[in-house]
Amino acid sequence: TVGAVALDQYGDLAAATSTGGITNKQYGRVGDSAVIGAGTWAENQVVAVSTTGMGEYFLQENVAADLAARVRYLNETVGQAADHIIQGELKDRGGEGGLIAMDKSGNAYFAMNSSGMYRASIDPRGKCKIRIYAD
Amino acid sequence: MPFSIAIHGGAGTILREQMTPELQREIEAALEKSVRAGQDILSSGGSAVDAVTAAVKVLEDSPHFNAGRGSVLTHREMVEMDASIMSGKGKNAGAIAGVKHIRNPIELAKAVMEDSEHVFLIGEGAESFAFEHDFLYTEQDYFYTDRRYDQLQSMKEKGLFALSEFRYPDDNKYG
Repeated sequence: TVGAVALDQYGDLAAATSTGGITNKQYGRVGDSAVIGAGTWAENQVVAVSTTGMGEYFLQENVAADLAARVRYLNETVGQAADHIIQGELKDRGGEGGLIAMDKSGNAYFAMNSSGMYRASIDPRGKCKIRIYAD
Repeated sequence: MPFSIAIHGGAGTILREQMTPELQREIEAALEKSVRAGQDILSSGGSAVDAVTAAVKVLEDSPHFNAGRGSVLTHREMVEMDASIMSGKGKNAGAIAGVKHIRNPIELAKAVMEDSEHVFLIGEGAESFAFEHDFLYTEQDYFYTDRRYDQLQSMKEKGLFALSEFRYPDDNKYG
């Protein structure tokens, strides 16, 4: 699965996610990537989110929309909300994976409970970071 | 206003001991190409929607990631891809699932968001919509890679659906 989140100079957020699913899938299985609210969410002044991982768990936890709700209603930072879900509710359920999120100021957050996540960002100052492993 | 972009190419178990320097360089180069494609659009005044689309397209075109060209294979040895996109401005959204002949599924999701009255299209209907909107039919051969075929055969032999064979360092990186 791949994805991206961005903030443009007009203050608009966006998120996108794309996937081939899981190897050997049958029965018309669809994971969270295609489901708005589970794998993808963008809401100006709140957050943009794209997720990757065991899709069935991300569907059940409604991960992307839940992250936005925590920011909107609990006034959590995007980082706090992302960690609460990925390291808490998702992990407790047995779901492995991660997400990228961007707040209204263009700060990027990466959260994962797996050993790694291919990821990269360019911050508002133009600094590029590329990482693979969690540590 | 400042602008910013972040991308991912999938999470899961990625084995350090099987990550060769050459493969790591290729993956990191693709990640950088992706994030810079989005940044180029943002720095020239483009929208966040166009930026995330461009960034995801780069990753879909790479065989290293489970999307587009590098998609894993289904039980029937086909690719079957899903994608979605959402704009924070007005919370517009577009999504597609189960498409087999679309080179860049994220572009189709964007077309659903911008050019249809719908949010989510699946399978044959999604492809019919695509061809009515000038998307090209892409043969399955384009998506085929030896890596994904070997992965599938191994899964079939074991009757598994998850990625538990570690021939490549990220074979257990989830789709």
